[in-house]
Amino acid sequence: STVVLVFQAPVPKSPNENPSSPEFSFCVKSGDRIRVGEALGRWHE
Amino acid sequence: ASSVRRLQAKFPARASTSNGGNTDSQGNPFLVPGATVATILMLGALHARRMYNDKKIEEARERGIELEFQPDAKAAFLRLLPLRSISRLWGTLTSVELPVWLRPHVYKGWARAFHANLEESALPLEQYASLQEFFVRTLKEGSRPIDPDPQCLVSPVDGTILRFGELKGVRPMIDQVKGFSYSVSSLLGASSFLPLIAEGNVHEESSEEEKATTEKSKKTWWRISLASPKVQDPVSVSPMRGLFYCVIYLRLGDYHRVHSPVDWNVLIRRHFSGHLFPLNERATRTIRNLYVENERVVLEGRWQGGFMAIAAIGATNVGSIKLLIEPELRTNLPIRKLMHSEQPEERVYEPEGIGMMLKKGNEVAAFNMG
Repeated sequence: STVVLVFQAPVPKSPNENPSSPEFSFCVKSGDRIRVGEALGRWHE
Repeated sequence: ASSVRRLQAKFPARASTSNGGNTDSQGNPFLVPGATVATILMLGALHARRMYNDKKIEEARERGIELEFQPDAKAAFLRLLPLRSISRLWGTLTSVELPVWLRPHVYKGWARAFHANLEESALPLEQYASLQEFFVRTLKEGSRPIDPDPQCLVSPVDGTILRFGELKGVRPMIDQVKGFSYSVSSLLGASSFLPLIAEGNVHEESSEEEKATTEKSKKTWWRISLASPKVQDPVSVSPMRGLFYCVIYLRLGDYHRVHSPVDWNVLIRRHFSGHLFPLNERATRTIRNLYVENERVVLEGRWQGGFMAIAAIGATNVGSIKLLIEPELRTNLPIRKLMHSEQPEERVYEPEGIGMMLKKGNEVAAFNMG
């Protein structure tokens, strides 16, 4: 079985604009084993 | 075959019987044990071959070699098999109640074969009446701590990350494997309120959304609010939102319950009753549109970041999906009970526009055997 997650998350308006704007990034890589409750990605101010 | 030949050499009387010779070997005490041993050896050999192939693939992945899409005759043959009936039969077999003395042996064997962690089981092994019950077992309290960071999205399942990334363009696609992709709209359904964003162009995005708003004017307000957040929700103008995806594969030994990745409101459920192809690594390389063709349940809603959807996709051995928020939903039905339509069966959760609220880490669904 497989689960596919599709979601919106914050991204900066453009690469040159306001570096303090929140940006989502994944904290996993392909092939990683992950368990329920572990972070897939984070967004930071 | 070599095992059978060895057995035939060892017990010539049995061999002569199988060749239509005399019947003086009737009641040969070695006949049944011989067949059993041959079957066990064959299953062992198949399992060993599978483990070897998995190891080769893992090594290739570690070296950065990505396997390409390559359809073959075996994949074409799979389409001819009554996979739904096989899946349902497998479900029936695995739901047979086992004698109490046998349960620990069966479950420990399963755990050894598929690398399951028995120490996490919420109940003693003797209390799982069938393999099916054991398969969807819950875990001990605290086995899966939820990341407390409010600015993180957590994994909804135990599994292996296959793919992830950002979706771009007006028709976003997800790679099944290198060389073959499927559209997100096909996965979630044509009526999905998936926000389609034109790549890197804010003005274009606004006009797309305005157009979408006009086209969807007959739909309910919450659909519009998700399709065009800038019109309905001024707070969402800043920051911008990207559209992301993550594909997670659950192996047979994994914990098979699905949890909520964030705090969110589930607004709608869609059930697609498709095929039940296997979902293993080989199948992803050889069967086109695997995730789009297989039976699946899609939950859609919204969270503080915007749109959110989870698609739970069934396979031959793990064919049915049970929703905790809608226990009456039945999946993996016999073919005769299926609606003869390509349209998914939809349910909008009440109250409309709010739906069902789920907290991060709440259990949402479970995959069942067969």
